[in-house]
Amino acid sequence: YPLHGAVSKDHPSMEFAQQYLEKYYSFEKNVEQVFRRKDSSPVVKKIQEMQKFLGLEMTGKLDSSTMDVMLKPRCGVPDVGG
Amino acid sequence: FTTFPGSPKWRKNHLTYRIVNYTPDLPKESVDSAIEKALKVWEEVTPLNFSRLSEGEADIMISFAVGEHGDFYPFDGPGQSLAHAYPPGPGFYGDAHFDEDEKWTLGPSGTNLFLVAAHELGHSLGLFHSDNKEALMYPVYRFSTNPAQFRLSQDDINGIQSLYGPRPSSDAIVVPLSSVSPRPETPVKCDPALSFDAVSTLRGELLLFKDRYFWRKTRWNSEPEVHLISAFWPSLPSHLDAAYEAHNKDSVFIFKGSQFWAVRGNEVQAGYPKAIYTLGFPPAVRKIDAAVNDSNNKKTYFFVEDKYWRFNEKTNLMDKGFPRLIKDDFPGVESRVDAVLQAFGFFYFFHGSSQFEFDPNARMVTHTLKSNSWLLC
Repeated sequence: YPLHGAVSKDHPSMEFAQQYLEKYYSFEKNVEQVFRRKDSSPVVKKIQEMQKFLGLEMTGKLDSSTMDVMLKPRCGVPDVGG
Repeated sequence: FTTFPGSPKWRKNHLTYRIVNYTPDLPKESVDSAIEKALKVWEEVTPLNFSRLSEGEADIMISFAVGEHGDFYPFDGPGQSLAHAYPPGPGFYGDAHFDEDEKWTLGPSGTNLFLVAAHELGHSLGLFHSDNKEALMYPVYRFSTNPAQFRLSQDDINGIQSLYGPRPSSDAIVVPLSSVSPRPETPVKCDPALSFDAVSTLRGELLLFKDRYFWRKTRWNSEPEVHLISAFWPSLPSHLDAAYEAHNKDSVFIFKGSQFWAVRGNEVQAGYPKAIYTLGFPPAVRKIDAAVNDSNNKKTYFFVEDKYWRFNEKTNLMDKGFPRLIKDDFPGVESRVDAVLQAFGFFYFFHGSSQFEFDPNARMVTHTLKSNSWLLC
């Protein structure tokens, strides 16, 4: 079942993206389930939330410009949440 | 901008900070200077002011660490997470941690300590991240053109002032951020607008302090020498408030904010800095404007805004009946004194680019000179 092309489970950056979203966007821990679930809209929504905050086009995908920003050095304090 | 959930903020304007350890990437005084400048970024736009502790628990504890460092937020090696900090509050709240696995620098290469520290200290004061790419509080690190030209964005200013309000105009600090690069401009000694931060004698020599420099006038060399303060006393801050020599103690006392240091020759004495309140000042006094020791009566006069105190160097106690108004005992001397010097039986009160020669016997100002007249200008 295509995950809306958001993040296929074997996307090379999925692990990194998972950690990034968990660490900075309070993404739930058990992303395995979410990423594998048929309905991947929570993932898309979370990626869009991050893209919005970082001033990126809200594609909901881990496109290259999104990955570029995610790979840049940054502050360790989360962007959302407590 | 955003603030942390619940908008935690410090309930006082005078905060302490302590640099707990240092990165081997930079000289200590460069770290001191970068942190001092990062704090000044926020000080300039709020009522907040900061003083540094060299031991004990400060509101903001600043440290360098690698990997797991005891707060459940382990660092991750070079890159990605550079540092983190906690919102205002007791204990570890307010603290800022820097990842020692980064290459900390003062310039564009590596990771610029000043820029990251200014961001992290924004967190220590209560700001969360901003989605404004121009804001200091934007989470992704990018080296702005040059820290020397660094300016807070309006978004940052709106954010911090939503917590603490603006800086009271009377305290407005107009000191431009000088560069954290190692080539700051030397002040021009014959600039007619030159003013001094502090002036003191030292074993017969004359020291005139300005920003991070001081001129030294010796008896054997009429031409004054200019030096970096840190070249003689690395642990002393720059932009001093006051300095005086207690002749009976063979020491020069240096004041900045609510702290002071004792210097003998080029040795900063152990156990300093101390809080000015140990001299007997009330808590309302946050800084000293000027100080001078009267070698005739071994008393030291401390000037704070329009008042002054008198301190007995023999008993180490503030005299009773003080503070008194400056204008009552030094008629003709403008308040808000920058520095004071005693020489040739006169007191020389520095106020901006002017200097008032005061005759204590006649109790009147006998001459008005340019402040830099001592530099043969």
